[in-house]
Amino acid sequence: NDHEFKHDEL
Amino acid sequence: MNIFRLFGDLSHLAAIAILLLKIWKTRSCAGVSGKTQLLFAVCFITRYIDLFLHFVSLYNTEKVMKLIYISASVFTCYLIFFKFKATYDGNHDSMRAEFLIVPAAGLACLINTKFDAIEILWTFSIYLEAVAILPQLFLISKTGEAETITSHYLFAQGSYRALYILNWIYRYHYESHVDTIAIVAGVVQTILYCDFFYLYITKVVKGQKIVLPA
Repeated sequence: NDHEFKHDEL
Repeated sequence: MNIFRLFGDLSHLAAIAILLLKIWKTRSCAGVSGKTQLLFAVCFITRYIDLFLHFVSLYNTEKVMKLIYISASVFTCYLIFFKFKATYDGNHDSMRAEFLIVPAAGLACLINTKFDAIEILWTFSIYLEAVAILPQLFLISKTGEAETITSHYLFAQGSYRALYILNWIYRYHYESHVDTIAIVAGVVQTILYCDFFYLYITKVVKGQKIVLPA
């Protein structure tokens, strides 16, 4: 599911 | 990536490097809370668990940074609890870490973005990081002073999340990106440093040592 919330920070 | 996040990560790296150098050069971890370092190691491992779940191509700087954070924090714990154990100030490092870990774990199960293992671990890591510095601040209040190098470590460590707050403001404004859990925890984390920041700015910058009660 592309709406998957990605935590893109360290 | 924006300037605030870049300097935030650099400040975080600097903090880890300062502490490692202090312990390695002075061959002593006096004035350093082993519990805080353990909590940080737990934060990194639970937050970057994806590194262990599937192989990651190391050319990606973010993955390299994650590996540096995990290995540096584990190595710091090794120095404190094994190599220079004789200099570890266990009597003053007496804040109960369980009082920080259990509430963070409980809250992570209650307030999270998605109830799945990876997301709960990430949320736990965020909540734990917000309070992980408390044993270190507690130790300084017990010993009544902080070595200048330890003050620099704390300043870099506190500045990292303060810069992340600016990063979140930037990302909200330009990318309409909002990660509420990280923001709330980051604000709490930075507030915990306010007292120290005041002492650092008024004392250490003038070359004086931090002695409590101020």
